Amino acid sequence: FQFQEHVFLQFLGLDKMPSPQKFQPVPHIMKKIFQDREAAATTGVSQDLCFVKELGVRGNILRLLPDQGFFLYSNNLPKDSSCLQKLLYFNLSAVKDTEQLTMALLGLDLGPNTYYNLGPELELALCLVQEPHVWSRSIPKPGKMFVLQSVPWPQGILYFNLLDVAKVWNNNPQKNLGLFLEILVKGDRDPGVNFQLEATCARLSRLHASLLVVTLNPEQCHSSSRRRR
Amino acid sequence: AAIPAPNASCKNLCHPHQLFINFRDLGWHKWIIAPRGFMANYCHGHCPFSMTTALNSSNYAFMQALMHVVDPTIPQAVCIPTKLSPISMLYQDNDDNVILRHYEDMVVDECGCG
Repeated sequence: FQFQEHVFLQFLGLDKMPSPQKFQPVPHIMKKIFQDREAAATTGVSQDLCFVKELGVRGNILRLLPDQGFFLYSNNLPKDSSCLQKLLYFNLSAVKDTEQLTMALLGLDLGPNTYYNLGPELELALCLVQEPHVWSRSIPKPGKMFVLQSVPWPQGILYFNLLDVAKVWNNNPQKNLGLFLEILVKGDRDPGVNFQLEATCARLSRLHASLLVVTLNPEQCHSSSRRRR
Repeated sequence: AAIPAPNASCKNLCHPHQLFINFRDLGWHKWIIAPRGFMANYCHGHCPFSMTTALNSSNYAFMQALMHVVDPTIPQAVCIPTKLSPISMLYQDNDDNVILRHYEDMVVDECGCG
């Protein structure tokens, strides 16, 4: 029985039986896709299991990768104009060679949308880390910046398209050194708003990041032209 | 020669039977987030020659059943799934990734002799 269970787990795309300590939160979009597919199956509606209509991309496997990076400093007194610095790291090793990446969406949850805590306007910068040895807990030297976005408070989840970056990481895992995230206070700091600023930065220390990856396994999904024929 | 009437009553003929797979029974509830289980069903029952046309049989099953009548060492056609449908599964792997995948051919919708 153990042997056959192992074979079936391989069929499910698992090398061994997972033993998570606790379940990770499932994002709303994955819940919705799951529920839509269940409803369609119950009513007998035919489904294209290789197209994720909720995301508008082809694919048959959705993965939510947790951030395995670390805060460089936070919730202390903000230094200069920097409110938060964090290394984001996503392990793409679960994506098999046979799979094609069709979507990689970085989600940064900055906390609940609340108008109670109107704080200073922030600026969010994302850079690729290009120098190795970032795990020494020293601040990595940021490489090419590819996102610089103004963040008017309050904010919920911000999304960024990382498909091109994720393709590079997936093809060359040694290039996956992570992302350097920095949240800065926009404009000149008024000494009178220091308290508010500290509270804002402290709240950001609970920032949660994840990468939603959609892949297509051509072995399980024939091309659309073939299916039509 | 006349084909003998089947011994089996209608309830013993090939048809889908309900089977709920509860992931807890397999210990898989520890890593599968949803669903908790699913109605997989299974096929079981006789496939007598006289009923091959009525039991959603393949042409091959018909020929095999015919040959079984001629030569009983050739086994009868067997009751197998003829229509299957997929399920979706949300689970967590060993890297704490949350995964949503769709698996084809997991639920038996119809059975027939083949």
